Amino acid sequence: FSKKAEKKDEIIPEIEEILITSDFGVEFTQQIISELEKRVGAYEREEVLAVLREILKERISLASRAPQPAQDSRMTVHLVFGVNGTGKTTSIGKLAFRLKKEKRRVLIAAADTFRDAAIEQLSEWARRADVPVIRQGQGADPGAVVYDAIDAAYSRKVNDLIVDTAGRLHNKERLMEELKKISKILDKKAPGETQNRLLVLDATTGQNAIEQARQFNEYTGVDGIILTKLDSSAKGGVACTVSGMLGVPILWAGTGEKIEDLVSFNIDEYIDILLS
Amino acid sequence: TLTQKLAGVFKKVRGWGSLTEGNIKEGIREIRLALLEADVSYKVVKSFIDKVTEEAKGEKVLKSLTPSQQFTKIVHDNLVELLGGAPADLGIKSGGISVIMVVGLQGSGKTTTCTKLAQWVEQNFGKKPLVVAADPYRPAAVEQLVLLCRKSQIAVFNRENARPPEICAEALRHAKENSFGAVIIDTAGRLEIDETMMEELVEIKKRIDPHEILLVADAATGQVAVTVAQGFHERIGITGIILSRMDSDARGGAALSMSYVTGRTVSFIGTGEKVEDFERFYPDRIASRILE
Ligand SMILES: Nc1nc2c(ncn2[C@@H]2O[C@H](COP(=O)(O)OP(=O)(O)OP(=O)(O)O)[C@@H](O)[C@H]2O)c(=O)[nH]1
Ligand SMILES: Nc1nc2c(ncn2[C@@H]2O[C@H](COP(=O)(O)OP(=O)(O)OP(=O)(O)O)[C@@H](O)[C@H]2O)c(=O)[nH]1
Ligand SMILES: [Mg+2]
Ligand SMILES: [Mg+2]
Repeated sequence: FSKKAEKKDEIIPEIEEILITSDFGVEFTQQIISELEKRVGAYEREEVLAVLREILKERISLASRAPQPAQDSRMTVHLVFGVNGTGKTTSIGKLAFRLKKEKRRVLIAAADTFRDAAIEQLSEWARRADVPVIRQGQGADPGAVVYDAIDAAYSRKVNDLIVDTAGRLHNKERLMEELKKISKILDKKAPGETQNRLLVLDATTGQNAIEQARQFNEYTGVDGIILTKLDSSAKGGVACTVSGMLGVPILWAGTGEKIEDLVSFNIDEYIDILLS
Repeated sequence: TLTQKLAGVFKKVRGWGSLTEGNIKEGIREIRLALLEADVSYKVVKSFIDKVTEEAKGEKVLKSLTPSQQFTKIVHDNLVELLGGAPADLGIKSGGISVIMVVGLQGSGKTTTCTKLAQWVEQNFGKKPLVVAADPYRPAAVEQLVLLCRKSQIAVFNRENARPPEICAEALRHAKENSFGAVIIDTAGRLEIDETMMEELVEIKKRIDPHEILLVADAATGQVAVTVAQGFHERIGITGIILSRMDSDARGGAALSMSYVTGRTVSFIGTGEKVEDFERFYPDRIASRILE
């Protein structure tokens, strides 16, 4: 009996360290550990890791549980948002590239009219993806850009309209209200279409991502997560916590700075890397 | 808050000498949780806890009439000490050209910070700053820096079709010929695990011999703060840290991790997207934020 306790005393702290240093957070880690202790028989390494994998898969929302696209909608409107510097603009370039390769008609809206050279940066990515951009000048009303973009999307029979927005901190009320307004314009002006609210999270971010997700979910709702910079030394565990908390899947992972560096998030591969 | 939690742990302790091993253990546990929840890296929490535990078992707490206050004070004082004690300053020399290299992960706020630094140097040290656009990779990075500097009437140097080490060397020559007092280099974001890109920083450093190499990191950085800071420090030697986006509600535990592993202190914080959103860092403010 004491051999089991010995093994447990070795492996449980090890698992705890893996989860905490991967940014799963104290609370989520504790929940996983207590679930693990309920299900594990002998504390053999193989068995513990297998049970851990099971638990993680249950708690992280899978893409297969994502809402299905609207029945007779030809167009999907992707609104991309998140705090500053997370990789929104770059991810839009990657996503547009990928959708275009799948033979879809794609259009990008440059609704970050605030940050210096944001429109130029996005336009360069659009050029690389060979996708048109709807843009106005720096300082234009982002709502006006979106308005134009929807008109253009309909007239060009676009399948995917991807909207880039300015980075904004979730605790800045005025900026969050601005985003909410943009989201409402998309709902009103493209009513029958599939609306995808995409939150971009940076894998190097810590527990603050939870509050980010909560606030963005409050103001615009979140349908999916893009987890960027997974090529870094960070594991992005907090995105898993967020996925479980909001019940939304991590749809895409950013794995570098090139246009091809976007993959469909695969939970098994992710857990492999986590536990390697 | 941690202060409240510690008060809860010790509320049943009355009077001199009645503190138990159990109370201390529970208090230590609360501190550990608070630090991890504030994003302080796991191994940094471990050493911090070891140090605090030793002090907590000492005379002051055992004989104190208010153990929870004494406990909180030990944590607070150790946080402040780890964060560098007093606010640090920029290593701007009185004569010659001060060269500052700005480095960090992708999207951490370097480009924005370079403009803020330039204005700070001009207003606080009376030196004419030259900002150098040494990121030829990110689309429109040079445009971004040029626009930012132009808005604040700060001189900016860029060179098309040149590699960063050459750009920096040429910028330094330009600075000497045009009586600039400080050169601030905006480098491309990079991973500390990217050999080629870290080698580029080593090469830039060799060419321009900087007085300051500042690591810009997001205040909301998680557990990797310790790995990232260590990576940059071991390769090129960090002389200071700047925490960006401190206007978020992030707890900022990354400050502790990075100070711990580099032995350097956070000297400035970014508090917004405008050039004036830049302040000196006060250790006891972050200590309070973490204890919140
Ligand atoms: N290593 C790595 N870098 C990335 C990834 N995605 C984006 N980046 C980099 O992160 C930095 C910021 O990317 P942006 O696309 O400008 O981020 P953003 O969210 O649009 O930034 P703001 O609009 O200023 O809020 C750039 O240097 C990108 O190249 C990724 O998956 N891996
Ligand atoms: N709210 C807030 N935003 C900031 C702060 N510092 C930078 N930002 C924003 O963060 C985003 C990224 O800033 P950049 O200066 O482009 O970051 P960078 O490190 O140069 O990015 P790369 O060159 O791609 O590595 C931009 O949207 C900035 O406006 C800050 O202190 N507060
Ligand atoms: Mg952007
Ligand atoms: Mg930059």
